[in-house]
Amino acid sequence: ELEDGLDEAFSRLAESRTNP
Amino acid sequence: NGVGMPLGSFCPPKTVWLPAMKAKGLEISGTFVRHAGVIQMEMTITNKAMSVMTGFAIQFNRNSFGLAPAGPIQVPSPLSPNQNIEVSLPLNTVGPVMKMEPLNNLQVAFKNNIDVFYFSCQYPISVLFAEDGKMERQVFLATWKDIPNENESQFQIKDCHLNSDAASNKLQSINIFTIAERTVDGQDMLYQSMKLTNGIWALAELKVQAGNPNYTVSLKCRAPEVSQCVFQSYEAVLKN
Repeated sequence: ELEDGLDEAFSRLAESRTNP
Repeated sequence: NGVGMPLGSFCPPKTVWLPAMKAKGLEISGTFVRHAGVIQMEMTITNKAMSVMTGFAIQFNRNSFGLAPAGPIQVPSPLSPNQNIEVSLPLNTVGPVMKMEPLNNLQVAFKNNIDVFYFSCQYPISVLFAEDGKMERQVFLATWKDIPNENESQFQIKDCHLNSDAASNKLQSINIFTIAERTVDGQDMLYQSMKLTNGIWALAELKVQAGNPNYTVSLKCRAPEVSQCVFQSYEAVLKN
């Protein structure tokens, strides 16, 4: 579950950096 | 790779640090390399004088990261006129510290039987990237968030034709580790970490877009003055 959460968090980070 | 270097070690070409005309015939060219955790100063020492040279010794001034010779320099002597010799000097990072400008500047005193000579050279900061510089993913996310935006620097690497996997592999050879990779709107975003020998961590985002030879590196570090040198290492290894 922690791993899924981290995967999700990296996706959000990448999204936020591409479309701030 | 430099001649004779193990595969995987990044070794910039040697440059002349001390020209013979400034050192009574002693010429020194050199570079720095890190392999398997050992930092080495690789030098070619040439005798361009008309008499033999003996009694070689080296000393560093205090510097930003405490780089220091791990032992005395071993130069087989005498060195005859027109003879040159390759010398590897292992270094450690427990010497005295003083912040230099630029940060990676090293002032060296080099002695032989003729005189003492002084020169400055710059080492790639990547020789200080530790083998255990891969940050835990959770710690990376928290740290990235925690470091203020003012501490973020952005750089462009122009004219780079690697894909993101090749870039990631090259960077790993200098202990820059990819922790996560995401593709958003056709852009590969690589999240990376590295740790300097003095315990300073740097976090990076490398943006690679298919068909665009210009990469963007964003660096976040609690000591933002290292970012410029870190960027130079990205550029050197990716364009090598």
